[in-house]
Amino acid sequence: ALSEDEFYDAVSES
Amino acid sequence: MSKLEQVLILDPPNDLRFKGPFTDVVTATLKLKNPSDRRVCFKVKTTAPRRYCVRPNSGVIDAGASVTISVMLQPFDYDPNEKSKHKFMVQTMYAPPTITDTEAMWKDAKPDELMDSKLRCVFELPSE
Repeated sequence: ALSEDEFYDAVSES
Repeated sequence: MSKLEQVLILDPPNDLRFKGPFTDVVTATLKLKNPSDRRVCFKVKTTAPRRYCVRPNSGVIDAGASVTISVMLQPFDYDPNEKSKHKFMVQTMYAPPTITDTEAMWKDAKPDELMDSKLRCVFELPSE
């Protein structure tokens, strides 16, 4: 399910 | 556990589509609209932080205002056997009267103050 994923802060610089 | 419903309106609501070939940066835009009469803070999270560049990746949306976010997929070697499992999450909370430290604000937020929406990434090849 979607809720099992680990999310990290998105970065604004590549 | 009771959970607040996402106050922002996301466009697109469920999928972020990226069109290949992925030899160059591919940008998808995500619009966040705040239909409420309160300011809303947002933060973008992803399961694949090294693959995307997100601008802005956080901020505050005034009552009734909208923000357009650019999600830039970095170039990579596309493997047709590997369908993307990347996901994004837009986390939001109503803005406190004054924001002095954004990081502390998110850290101190109680789970029942947070709202989130999840989006799935879809990779499209021109030949498909």
